[in-house]
Amino acid sequence: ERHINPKDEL
Amino acid sequence: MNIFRLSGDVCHLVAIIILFLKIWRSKSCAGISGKSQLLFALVFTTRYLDLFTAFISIYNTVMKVVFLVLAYATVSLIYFRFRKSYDSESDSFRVEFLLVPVAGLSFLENYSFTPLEILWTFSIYLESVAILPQLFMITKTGEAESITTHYLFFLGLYRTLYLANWVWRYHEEGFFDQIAVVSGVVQTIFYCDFFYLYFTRVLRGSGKMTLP
Repeated sequence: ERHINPKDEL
Repeated sequence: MNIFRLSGDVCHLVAIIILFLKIWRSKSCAGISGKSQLLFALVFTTRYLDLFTAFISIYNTVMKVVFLVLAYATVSLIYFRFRKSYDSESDSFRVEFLLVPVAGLSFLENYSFTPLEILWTFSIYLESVAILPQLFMITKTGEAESITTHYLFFLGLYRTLYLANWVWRYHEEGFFDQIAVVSGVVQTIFYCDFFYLYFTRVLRGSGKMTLP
């Protein structure tokens, strides 16, 4: 399943 | 967090500080594209909306606030405090040619059709083209002050380090964000031409970068 980006990058 | 991403964020911060201090101390924004700075402020605004909804880490929150504050402070220096030195004639890139396709694409190609996700996607696509007005302005005026080229160098370095960060994260964590990576590669490619000029001209001590 598509690895959802944890949005931990700036 | 890895060394590539941390040093990338530091380079990004250095770039933004270099630009802010250059304008503040020279009391002039000559040669600076206000449009690019507006686009960067828009990138941070649409990307950091999760500042209040998702807590990642102190570092993450602090850096987001710092980037937002410095971006808006730089825009206000250009368009208000030192607006007399703003060269709007040379800063003539049609940003609508960037905003419309980027907005359209963020509605078409995203991970989920929710406001926050679409705005995040918009910010990712927008960041890859936000520097174009500045690069266009340099080709138009045919030159750039060396401090401006150092600003662009650190921005380009931040993007290059983020590519290394994604290679590392893919290798270590299996992390791969297609939208961010594709967009980041496109953005870094825009800097290649500049990097060539930077290393062949500015670092040769010619001070100013004048285009052929």
